[in-house]
Amino acid sequence: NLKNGLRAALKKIVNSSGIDEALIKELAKDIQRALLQSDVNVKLVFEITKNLEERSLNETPPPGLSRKDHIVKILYDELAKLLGTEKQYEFQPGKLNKVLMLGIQGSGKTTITAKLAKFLTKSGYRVAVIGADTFRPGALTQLKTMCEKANVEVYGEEGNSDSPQIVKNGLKHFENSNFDVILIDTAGRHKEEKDLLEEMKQISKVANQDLTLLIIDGTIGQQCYNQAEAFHKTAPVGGIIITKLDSSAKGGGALAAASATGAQIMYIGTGERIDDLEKFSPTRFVGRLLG
Amino acid sequence: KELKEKDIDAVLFELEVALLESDVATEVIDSLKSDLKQKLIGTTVEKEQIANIVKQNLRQHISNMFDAAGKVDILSNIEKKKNTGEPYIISFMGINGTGKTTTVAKVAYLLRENKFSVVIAAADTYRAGAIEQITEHAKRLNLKIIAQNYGSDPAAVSRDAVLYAKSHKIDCILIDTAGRMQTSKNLMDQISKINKVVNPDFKIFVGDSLAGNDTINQAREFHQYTKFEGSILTKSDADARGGAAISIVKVTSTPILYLGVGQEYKDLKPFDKDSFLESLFG
Ligand SMILES: Nc1nc2c(ncn2[C@@H]2O[C@H](COP(=O)(O)OP(=O)(O)OP(=O)(O)O)[C@@H](O)[C@H]2O)c(=O)[nH]1
Ligand SMILES: Nc1nc2c(ncn2[C@@H]2O[C@H](COP(=O)(O)OP(=O)(O)OP(=O)(O)O)[C@@H](O)[C@H]2O)c(=O)[nH]1
Ligand SMILES: [Mg+2]
Ligand SMILES: [Mg+2]
Repeated sequence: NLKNGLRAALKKIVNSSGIDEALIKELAKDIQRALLQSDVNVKLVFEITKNLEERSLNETPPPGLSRKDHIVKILYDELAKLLGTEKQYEFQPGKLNKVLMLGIQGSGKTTITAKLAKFLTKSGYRVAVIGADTFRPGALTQLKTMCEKANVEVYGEEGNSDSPQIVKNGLKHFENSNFDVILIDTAGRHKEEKDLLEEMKQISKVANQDLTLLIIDGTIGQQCYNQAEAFHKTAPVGGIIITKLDSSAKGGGALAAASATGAQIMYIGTGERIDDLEKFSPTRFVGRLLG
Repeated sequence: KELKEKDIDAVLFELEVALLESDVATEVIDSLKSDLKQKLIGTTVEKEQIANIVKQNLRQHISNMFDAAGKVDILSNIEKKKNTGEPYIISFMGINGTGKTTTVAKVAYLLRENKFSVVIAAADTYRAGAIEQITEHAKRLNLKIIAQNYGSDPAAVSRDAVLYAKSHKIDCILIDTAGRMQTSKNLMDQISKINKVVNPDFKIFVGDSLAGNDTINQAREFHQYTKFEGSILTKSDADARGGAAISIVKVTSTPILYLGVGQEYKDLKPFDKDSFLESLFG
């Protein structure tokens, strides 16, 4: 569980003979350093370390809990605030779950669409894909090539620049085939591209998706919160996927997407291949942040 | 009064937060802070001027760092090489999804606008859709593309493009390579090999303006393996604060050549140190 993961990261305080103010201040400083180096949002970091210090110094441990264990619990509580608080989306069997991919250019949406198509197929769902990126050259080829490996059909219209229309036609195309999940890949966009945010609104109208997945690059820095917030206003985000965690990035910046949208992190991308998808584990993720 | 460490610390803290929030890497900030302290502690300043002096010194320090990295006029470099009858070879590298392929197309457009002939090497022979993507860009730009099948050796494709350029008297070769994590030794060996085989006149690191602390790891490793001579930072139009520029310059002492400011061919802006510093400190 998360507590054990934090214990490993807190060896210094756990191995110490006694807890005093100086040690707590040192712990707070170490945690602050680690979180900032991991790209965690600056304001969140200061909030967390301030709370950690104040609570560790002023709170009495509940009965049965040693002062050390209490401090670990406080850190656990504070870090847990970084993760989303909404209920995690669950794919409903027996009905059509429409999933819309959303994210900044190059974040890994197309790759994730293929990875998720394979993952869900292996989990027993009937999956289909709509390639609605009408902007990027080669996008449909990229998506089809990858989804072929998962034996998943991709609907797309090379040469049609009307993304909402492709979604409409795609949903019609897959209508009477009892699919459980339809994944919709879209073009990358960021919060300054107002016309693209408007396009996303139009796509959402047509798709009427059950889940909007925000795909976040694991290397992203301090701008994640603002970008995620803007996306959330455009299409309410129900889940997050953090990609490229096989890089040297700790992924702390991407975490801000959870605080900005309330959504939970569902999966992480750990490589370029179609199998490089894992379910999100808070313990491992936080351990990597503090490591 | 004579400046002591604690006088500077308060001001530095505010500047530090500003730099952190602008995506300057923490280790770069630490280094800038210690350089600044070394310079200012013990000097005598007006008490009310402390904040201003510290800020101005930090700004100047960063400005000097950019100056030390030098300037590159890639267009005049190409012109000089053209006058020797040889093609100018530029290779592009970076981690996955930073905008290398799109940047290659933008640079091709810029060169074409400046009346240079260009051939593009589709040396990403790995990622799905990569060859189709760059081929479509070449088609739109009316430029020759050299490509082989997926799975072919990127160094061979690059060498092919060089041979083509030489026999057709083409001014410039742009080599697009596959995205790669600097944590993968095999892929870093591969990019080293491509550069060894082709011996580019200029190697460009393509980084994402939105990246955080990882920029410094990428720049350091890529520079160690390839000794790239300059960088292009993409997606600056996404309201990126641009601290990545400082991280790259600090750890490699190579210049930022251009900023990518959009997805169209014309969206390539020469990096301007002064307007960058103004937006950071202004
Ligand atoms: N190493 C690594 N590479 C990844 C991962 N996820 C995606 N990539 C790579 O990142 C690059 C960008 O991925 P795409 O799927 O094209 O990203 P995208 O969001 O669809 O890009 P746009 O459609 O242009 O917005 C590709 O080279 C992918 O192979 C990951 O988890 N690890
Ligand atoms: N807004 C914006 N988007 C950009 C910029 N540069 C590139 N892009 C977009 O970023 C996405 C990824 O670009 P690519 O050129 O495929 O990136 P890449 O580095 O070649 O990716 P891999 O080859 O998969 O590693 C595309 O959707 C581009 O249109 C830029 O300066 N601004
Ligand atoms: Mg895509
Ligand atoms: Mg590419």
